[in-house]
Amino acid sequence: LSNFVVKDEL
Amino acid sequence: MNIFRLIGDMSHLLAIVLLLLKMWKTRSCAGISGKSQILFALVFATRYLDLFTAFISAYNSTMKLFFISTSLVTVYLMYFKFRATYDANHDTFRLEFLVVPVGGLAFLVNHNFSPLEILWTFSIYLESVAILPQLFMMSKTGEAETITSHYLFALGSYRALYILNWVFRYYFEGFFDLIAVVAGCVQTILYCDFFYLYITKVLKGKKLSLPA
Repeated sequence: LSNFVVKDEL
Repeated sequence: MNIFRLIGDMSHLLAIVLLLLKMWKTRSCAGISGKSQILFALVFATRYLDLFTAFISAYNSTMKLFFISTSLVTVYLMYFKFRATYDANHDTFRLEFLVVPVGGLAFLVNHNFSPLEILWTFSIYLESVAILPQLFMMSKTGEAETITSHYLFALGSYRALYILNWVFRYYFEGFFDLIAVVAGCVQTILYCDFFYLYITKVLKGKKLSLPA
């Protein structure tokens, strides 16, 4: 899970 | 957040509200592809799992919860409450022809080989083609109700506005997500034929009927 790049778009 | 992104999100929101209103007011889901709606529910369910792992903003979380819940309500209305009005005979697109290749592609082409990232990628690819069962259904019946064409126009405009948002973000923020951009362009291109018919017919007060 830690490898997930946070996405700010929907 | 820029103006294109905001109008894009509002357009997406409007599309969903229009669809729910159409179904609720007419007590019918005639002309709507349940298969496309199942795909949209799958898109939201696989994309917004980060609701549990990252907090971005109240706006972001609220919209995610809205999209997930309304997509489930839509599927419920179509397959349970208004099932008698569902036009299954014309909704014959085979979902496995989309879900299987898209799943394979998400495994092969992603930013990071981790469960959440693969599911996000799957969701982005799936969204780009999720409207195909709806377009296929309309090509079989040869027409669409005016409210359905407003719904589709708002839904298609949303990703087109996101493309403008990505151009803006590339120039002003140096932000660039190749997967989202390519999938977003594919998604928008699929709507072009519909956009043309919408502008030349529906906006001039005519019902959307497809050339034979």
